[in-house]
Amino acid sequence: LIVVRELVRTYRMGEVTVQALRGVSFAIDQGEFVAIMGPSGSGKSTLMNMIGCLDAPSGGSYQLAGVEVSALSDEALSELRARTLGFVFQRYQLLPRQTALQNVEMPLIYRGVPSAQRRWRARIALTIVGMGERLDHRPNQLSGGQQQRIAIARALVGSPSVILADEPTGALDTATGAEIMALFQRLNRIQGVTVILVTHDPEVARYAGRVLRVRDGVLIGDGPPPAR
Amino acid sequence: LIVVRELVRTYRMGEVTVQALRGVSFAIDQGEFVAIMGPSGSGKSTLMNMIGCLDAPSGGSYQLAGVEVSALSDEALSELRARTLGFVFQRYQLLPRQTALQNVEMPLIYRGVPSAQRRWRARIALTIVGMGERLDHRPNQLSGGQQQRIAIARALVGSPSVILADEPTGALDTATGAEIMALFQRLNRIQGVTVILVTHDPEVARYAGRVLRVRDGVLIGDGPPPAR
Ligand SMILES: Nc1ncnc2c1ncn2[C@@H]1O[C@H](COP(=O)(O)OP(=O)(O)OP(=O)(O)O)[C@@H](O)[C@H]1O
Ligand SMILES: Nc1ncnc2c1ncn2[C@@H]1O[C@H](COP(=O)(O)OP(=O)(O)OP(=O)(O)O)[C@@H](O)[C@H]1O
Ligand SMILES: [Mg+2]
Ligand SMILES: [Mg+2]
Repeated sequence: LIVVRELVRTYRMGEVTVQALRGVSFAIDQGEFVAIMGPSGSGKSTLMNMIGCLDAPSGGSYQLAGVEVSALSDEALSELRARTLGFVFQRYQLLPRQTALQNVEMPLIYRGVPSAQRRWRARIALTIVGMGERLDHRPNQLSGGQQQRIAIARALVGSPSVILADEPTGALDTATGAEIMALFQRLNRIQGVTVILVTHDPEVARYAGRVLRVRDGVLIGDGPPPAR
Repeated sequence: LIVVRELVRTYRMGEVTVQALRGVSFAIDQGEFVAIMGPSGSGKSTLMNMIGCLDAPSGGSYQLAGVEVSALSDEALSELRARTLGFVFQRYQLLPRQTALQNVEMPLIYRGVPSAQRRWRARIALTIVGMGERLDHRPNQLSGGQQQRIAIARALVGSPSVILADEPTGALDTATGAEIMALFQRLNRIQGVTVILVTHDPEVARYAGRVLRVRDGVLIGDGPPPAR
């Protein structure tokens, strides 16, 4: 499903060059549950942006569902992304002037889903993450963990075949975090959804079947999750 | 140092009323290391905003260093806050158009510290949190955990007597998080800095001498940190 080869991402700011990714290669099959771990600044979010088709690499190749992503037009890319992926951003990236419901409806608006159906599906997604009573709240009227859950609901509402989640339980207490991880687990085991998540938490990584370890923009490990 | 009595905070949005804090009472002495824990949406950040003089309660009283905070003028309040407190926000709240260095200099600009000294102290604070090589980067050129460390450096740069930190290691890998907690521990034990932090992580809470547990805007526990 996902084939990444020698992926490079370099940021240039005047004289300074940051090599966020320095040649990363791996493959992920449909139905896998993969965790990405590594120190702060090691390239995890950069890698997620590549996989999520939100950013283009400086070098190397990325194939998603057999398609070379760099060969696609912007339009075809947006369409592939909307159809296939659900993304939970590290900083949530909610629209501040939209309500929780409107934020979660966004992916369905993009897909042309009719409004009654869209509203219904968004309500369900919000209820699943425990935010069913906050539909009309705006992000700045919600706690950090509540905002994170809105972002998770938005990633799920389009029933994507791949969920990319950048530290999806970072702002959640243990009990709520466990509920969200159980949800991802069900989607993975029962519906075959491919889950790729970034985490610093070994407890979260244990839900995955496989852990990719990153350090300084390089893959330094690819194996089972940390033992207890 | 900190005396909170029957603190109430109610948010009204049209017909909906959210009771974020429903009458919270406790006292914290100079030199204590306190953790605040509780479910997502339970009122922790709201309580931190009260203690940090960033928000006024709807009811009850709050005394800081013997002064009733609600009796102060805005000016006197800002001055007390700048002199006494260092705050790490849950969402970091960095100025997006300022560099890391400029962001960390802010509290010292407010205090009228001369520019050479200010720059020097900001550099030291950034080096202490491992961000010494990113002085000229802007927040959107930094990873989540790097931004969080800038926010921590900014809270420390004024050598405050009280540090308020809302989930200060949420975006950090285990090793970096442990470095930050060791830093807070040194400031507390060696320099007598009062540390009050919100966390979801029992590992972090164990650095504290005392844990205040919140649920639905009410204090439900006040005792030692969770056992291993
Ligand atoms: N500006 C606001 N307007 C309306 N309601 C608010 C506002 N800020 C917070 N709330 C509500 O007050 C309650 C407490 O929020 P608070 O941010 O203190 O929770 P928290 O314990 O910090 O949660 P988390 O662990 O998710 O960060 C929540 O129900 C939240 O939705
Ligand atoms: N827009 C940008 N411009 C310049 N440098 C950047 C940019 N975005 C990220 N970087 C740098 O690229 C490196 C990797 O960043 P990335 O966000 O992928 O790290 P991360 O592993 O997600 O870290 P964290 O765990 O702290 O979220 C970091 O050194 C970061 O400073
Ligand atoms: Mg990141
Ligand atoms: Mg909070």
